[in-house]
Amino acid sequence: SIQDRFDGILRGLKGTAKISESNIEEAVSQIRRALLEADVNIKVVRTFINDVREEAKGEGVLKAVSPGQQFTKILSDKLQELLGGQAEPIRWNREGPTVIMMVGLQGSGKTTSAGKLAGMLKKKGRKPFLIAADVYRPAAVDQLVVLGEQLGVPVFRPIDDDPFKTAVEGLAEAKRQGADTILLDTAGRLHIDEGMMAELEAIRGEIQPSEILFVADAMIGQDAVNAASEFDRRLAFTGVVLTKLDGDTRGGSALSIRSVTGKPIKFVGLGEKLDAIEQFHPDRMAQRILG
Amino acid sequence: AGVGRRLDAELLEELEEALLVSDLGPDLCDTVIHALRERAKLDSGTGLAKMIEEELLKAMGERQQDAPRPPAGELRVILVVGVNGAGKTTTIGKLAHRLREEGGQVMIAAADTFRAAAIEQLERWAERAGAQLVKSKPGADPAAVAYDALGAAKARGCDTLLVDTAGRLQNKKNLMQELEKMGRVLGRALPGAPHEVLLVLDGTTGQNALSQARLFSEASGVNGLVVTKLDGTARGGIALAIHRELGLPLRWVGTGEGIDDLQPFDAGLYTRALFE
Ligand SMILES: Nc1nc2c(ncn2[C@@H]2O[C@H](COP(=O)(O)OP(=O)(O)OP(=O)(O)O)[C@@H](O)[C@H]2O)c(=O)[nH]1
Ligand SMILES: Nc1nc2c(ncn2[C@@H]2O[C@H](COP(=O)(O)OP(=O)(O)OP(=O)(O)O)[C@@H](O)[C@H]2O)c(=O)[nH]1
Ligand SMILES: [Mg+2]
Ligand SMILES: [Mg+2]
Repeated sequence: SIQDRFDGILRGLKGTAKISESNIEEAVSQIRRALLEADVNIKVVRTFINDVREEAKGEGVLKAVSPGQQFTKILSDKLQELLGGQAEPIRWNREGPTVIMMVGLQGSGKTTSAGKLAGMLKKKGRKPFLIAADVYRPAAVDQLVVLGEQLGVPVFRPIDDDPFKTAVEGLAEAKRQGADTILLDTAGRLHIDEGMMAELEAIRGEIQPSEILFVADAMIGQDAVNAASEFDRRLAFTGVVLTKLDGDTRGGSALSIRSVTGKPIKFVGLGEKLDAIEQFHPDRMAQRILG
Repeated sequence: AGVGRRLDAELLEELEEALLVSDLGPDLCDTVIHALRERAKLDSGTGLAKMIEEELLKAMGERQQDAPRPPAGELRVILVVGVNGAGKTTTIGKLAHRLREEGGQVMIAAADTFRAAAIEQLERWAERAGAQLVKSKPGADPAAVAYDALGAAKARGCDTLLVDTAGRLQNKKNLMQELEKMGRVLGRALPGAPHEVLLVLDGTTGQNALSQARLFSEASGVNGLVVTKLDGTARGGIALAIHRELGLPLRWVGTGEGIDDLQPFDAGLYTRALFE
């Protein structure tokens, strides 16, 4: 763990010699390695360790009784702060039903997360409604229909193989049924696919969701910043769902995505079952990234 | 990297960043940069791009051993494994199509009996590819489905059986044991099976791919990799790190969501994309 690495570097100095700036530099290079191994983006790592270096030199590490511990504390506090101090709730619509749009790369967990959110909201006494607007992936609609059946939540099927029409008519039907929260599942797509990104922009423009959730696979590597920043640039998403955190990935993507877009990570996926979703905890994520 | 540039410190820094951004990982990246630094001292004749490509190819293994095949006329069994959402089912559709185009008779086993509409999804692909399919009900024992499919494939004179499995994260011991059992069942039904065990990796995956490769290899004897979604901006450098550590050859690259979007691995193209 990173604490062990620091203890290793700064161990010989407790009480005997003063720790020097070069000791701090050695520790900083360990952090850099650890963060890269954890899949934090290289540019984000660079900015982060510059801040940590300044704080370590300026604050108390040089004079601390236990420099290794002090350094780890600075590191973990900074990481937690960057990940977003408080878990942020869903942006509820002030008037009328809340529309939540799920977007992201292929296979990230959008359909499953739409189901999980519907389940979570139903347990909280809300009246969710699912719209299956992925007309491309074979049996994507069937997948959401099965989840809806398992949850007892209505699922609106595509109209004319047209995601835009489906979103619009689905919203109208949801209102007719008195639903208060609409979860719109969309097809996975590449951020560099002009036509597919334009499709999302058009849907967003028309139905004006109060929440757009970028669903990202926690094991994503350096590419996280490319996808996240482009989805953000085009859609101005309002929150992130980080999935498959029941795996053993360190999940540095959380820091990359948060740093580059400034958007809050709202939920984490912790399994394949429909109840495996939780609020995001920045402190737990910080510990995990540091390994 | 410009063709006319010298390998100085600034260029090495730029290159290091390019390789890290391609998900080579800090370890392999250090090795490559160090090797280049050494070579630059001794060898000013080789062009820069060529030098970088050569160092990367050392990690990749330019000549990949051919995929293991059964004796002529015997059914070949290919087991497809990997984490959730990597692209296993889609890759099977593409592989089936390719084999059909080459004149083969293909059987597919719908052994993902867990995920919602997994069987329906695979059915669509089998239809598109002109492959046969053996399936059971959701919740059925995956090894039993694979076993039945193998029997049917032999009976109907198919030359290849592709087995689709449910996505699973490698740290889930019970799910990895399920894969071990699948391998044993196939091997008992047909000695030598599964001849190929393909680990499908999402091309956007970071260093966790190493853990995937290690643990899936332990559980199911992976002997080949597929890297998908390289039509995006990810470069899939993790395949080099995996090859360096475990010697696993990269067999196929997924380049889109269509049935034709599968390329055999080309070491030169792959390595050049990592630093260009
Ligand atoms: N272990 C685990 N698996 C998950 C989690 N979230 C989703 N999955 C699985 O990941 C795979 C992909 O999930 P989907 O919901 O189909 O992903 P998607 O983003 O809708 O995929 P596309 O529509 O093809 O882009 C499925 O096997 C899911 O069961 C999670 O938090 N943990
Ligand atoms: N752009 C692109 N998308 C791909 C590629 N391969 C697969 N996909 C997409 O990735 C998503 C997941 O593919 P699946 O084949 O369902 O993945 P899987 O591994 O079978 O998923 P599970 O069975 O849920 O674990 C789908 O939307 C596919 O269309 C590829 O090479 N490029
Ligand atoms: Mg989906
Ligand atoms: Mg599948």
